[in-house]
Amino acid sequence: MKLIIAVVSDEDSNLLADNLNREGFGTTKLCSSGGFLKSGNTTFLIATEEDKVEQALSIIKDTCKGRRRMIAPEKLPGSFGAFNLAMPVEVNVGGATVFILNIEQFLKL
Amino acid sequence: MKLIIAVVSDEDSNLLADNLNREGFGTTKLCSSGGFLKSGNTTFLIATEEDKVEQALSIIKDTCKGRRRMIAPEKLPGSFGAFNLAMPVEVNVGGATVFILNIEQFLKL
Amino acid sequence: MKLIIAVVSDEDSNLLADNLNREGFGTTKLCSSGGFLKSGNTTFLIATEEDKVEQALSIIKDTCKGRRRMIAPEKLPGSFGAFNLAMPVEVNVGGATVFILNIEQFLKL
Ligand SMILES: Nc1ncnc2c1ncn2[C@@H]1O[C@@H]2COP(=O)(O)O[C@H]3[C@@H](O)[C@H](n4cnc5c(N)ncnc54)O[C@@H]3COP(=O)(O)O[C@H]2[C@H]1O
Ligand SMILES: Nc1ncnc2c1ncn2[C@@H]1O[C@@H]2COP(=O)(O)O[C@H]3[C@@H](O)[C@H](n4cnc5c(N)ncnc54)O[C@@H]3COP(=O)(O)O[C@H]2[C@H]1O
Ligand SMILES: Nc1ncnc2c1ncn2[C@@H]1O[C@@H]2COP(=O)(O)O[C@H]3[C@@H](O)[C@H](n4cnc5c(N)ncnc54)O[C@@H]3COP(=O)(O)O[C@H]2[C@H]1O
Repeated sequence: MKLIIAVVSDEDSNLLADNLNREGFGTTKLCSSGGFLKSGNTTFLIATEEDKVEQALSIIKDTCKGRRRMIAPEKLPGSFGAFNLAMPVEVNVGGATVFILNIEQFLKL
Repeated sequence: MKLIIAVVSDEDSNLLADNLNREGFGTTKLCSSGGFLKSGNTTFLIATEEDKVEQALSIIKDTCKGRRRMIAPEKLPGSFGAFNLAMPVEVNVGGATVFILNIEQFLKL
Repeated sequence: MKLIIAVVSDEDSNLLADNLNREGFGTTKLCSSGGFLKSGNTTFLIATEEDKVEQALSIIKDTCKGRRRMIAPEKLPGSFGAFNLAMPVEVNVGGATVFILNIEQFLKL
């Protein structure tokens, strides 16, 4: 079994849960936020057989769209503020950031 | 060390934290929700020595009870809605869904 | 790639996100709570190259401070309540509790 951890935008999260469930995937959603933009996003936990990982990844890829976010420069950490940018800064946020880990045991108790 | 990730119902979560703590287990609770029923549940992170995994699993098994949930058919993803079911659908939710992963390093900083 | 999971106090979490981002680390924050004190804390997910793990750990160590928490005895699980302690109990909470797991695949979809 593998654990797919996928960080996706809040806008895509309900549709992603439905698209995964329809194909028989079990999913758990955690409320989360990005460390950089500090705005809300959703972290999925998806435990699945190894031979279904590719299918889950293609559902995530098809469902989650990249977006552009405008953010006030003073809200950005570190050196951004130092340039005293007057204009908002445009930041690209990808469709999904995905980590795959190995599960040693999967149990329903 | 092993990381036990256990998804349990909200009703069992406080009792489970107390039963685990009483036996000296460290635990962290994440607020979560099920992808299918979209209702709240609780995800536990429990890092423990490999030789205490069996004890943690038996505490989880004894504390977390399976439940039946009634859900309006139009709230279910995928083909359920298509049959235009008038009656609510009964869904069994298990006591706990558990994944066990290997921890390479455990640190208190 | 490695996944660093770090449980830190809420007070340190924004500063930690900024200190990690400034050094180019990606981070996701999950709202969480401790199983013992039942008060809020923050769980970070930080996926990083293996050769940058030490740097991330030293940023966590420098940013997150240990604290003492006073807690009413009847709120503590297990045998604490049985001694009918009148005085609040002092509990030390460390700066950060950290687990490091192996990531088999890291993807931006
Ligand atoms: N130090 C930095 N310097 C310059 N630009 C930065 C940066 N950190 C992030 N960004 C940019 O800001 C976007 C949003 O990051 P945020 O941390 O809010 O939200 C992130 C975060 O919650 C998660 N994430 C990304 N990489 C991660 C990692 N290595 N570990 C843990 N979570 C990660 O996925 C979300 C979307 O990430 P994505 O890469 O698509 O999009 C990122 C990236 O384009
Ligand atoms: N492989 C996995 N990966 C990650 N998390 C997992 C998982 N399997 C289960 N979970 C988590 O555990 C909760 C309870 O699952 P259980 O299988 O006992 O009980 C499930 C199951 O009996 C049923 N169910 C779930 N998905 C289904 C599907 N695609 N088709 C039919 N029934 C489904 O609905 C109940 C509640 O599901 P819900 O999603 O709300 O809540 C799930 C979900 O949060
Ligand atoms: N093995 C593990 N697995 C998963 N998460 C873990 C963990 N060890 C620690 N944590 C997480 O880190 C937080 C701080 O733990 P720390 O050990 O510094 O500080 C702890 C410790 O000094 C004490 N404590 C915790 N459990 C105890 C127990 N069973 N008996 C006596 N003292 C306990 O209370 C403080 C706060 O604990 P709390 O549970 O509220 O909050 C914990 C918990 O959220």
